[in-house]
Amino acid sequence: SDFAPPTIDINLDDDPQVRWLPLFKAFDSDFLKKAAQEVIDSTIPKWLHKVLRALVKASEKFILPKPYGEEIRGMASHVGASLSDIILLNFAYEATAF
Amino acid sequence: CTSIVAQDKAGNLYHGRNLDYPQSVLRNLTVNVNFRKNGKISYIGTTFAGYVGLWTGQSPYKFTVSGDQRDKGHRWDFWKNMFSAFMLRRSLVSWLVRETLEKAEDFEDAALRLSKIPIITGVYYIVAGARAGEGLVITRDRKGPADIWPLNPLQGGWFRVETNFDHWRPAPAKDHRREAAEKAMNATGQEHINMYSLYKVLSLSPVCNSITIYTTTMSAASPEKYTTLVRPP
Repeated sequence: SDFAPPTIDINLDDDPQVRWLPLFKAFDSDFLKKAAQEVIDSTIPKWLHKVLRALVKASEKFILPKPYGEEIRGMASHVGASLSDIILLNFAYEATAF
Repeated sequence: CTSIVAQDKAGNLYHGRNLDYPQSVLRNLTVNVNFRKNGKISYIGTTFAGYVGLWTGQSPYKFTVSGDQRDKGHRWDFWKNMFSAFMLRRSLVSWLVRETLEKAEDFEDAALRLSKIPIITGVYYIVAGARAGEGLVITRDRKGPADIWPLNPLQGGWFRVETNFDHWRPAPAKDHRREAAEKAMNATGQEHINMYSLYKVLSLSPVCNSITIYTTTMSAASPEKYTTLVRPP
């Protein structure tokens, strides 16, 4: 049946790199890492993933505006995932047309 | 996705949305977020864990907003989106929603920002304010607005339904979400529309379907009523 999702508080006065930490009280980091991988794997073909990973790594400083870039960096560092993958995850959510 | 904005006979505005996405894992990643500034809630949104943008949100007492994908069904759209993001440094659709929730002063300001600021791909932004008449669907191209479709209660336009197709064109023959939602809204009637009846409309098949991840109902004038429920597969 329907269920209510968890609710978290994000303090915009906190540094963007740490403001999403409450997320990891509501969600297990390992689960998040696996789920992110599942979303990426089902959205982006493996051969393309490698290319995009390299492209994103080379250009992440230019494509991520504040404060979202810092927030994504903070999340990647906390989950222990590669920054490129968390950036691609954010694109993958938006890119269903692909 | 399906988004509906509606106005009742007393001028109250209601906004509901179904977010459809063909990945079941997202059900367990859905999260409501209270974004606070100086201890107070600045805005509220629903997103997926790991995703910093918003497709659904509310700025209390100002406006509510949802985004529906404008799917042209072209296989090269992904590349155009990536090109827009990387080379032209345009905003992701969901980042603009968040930025608007944070910065817009009121409904009009929100509508202007969501219409004009360049984004990486086409989309439908559905916006409702806190006062009578404040409701519209913005059809976006990458560079700016392609169409603005406001509520027009005096002429019978007391609600607007947006799925993933331009409202002035017929929906594809196999997609009956728009038709079913409009039929249900007309059956409900302006005198009986409220948060609960809107939720019922959004629960009808095929408006609510096998890939509907969550349903949110909201009303900017009553921010405490913001509700998101995750749907079973």
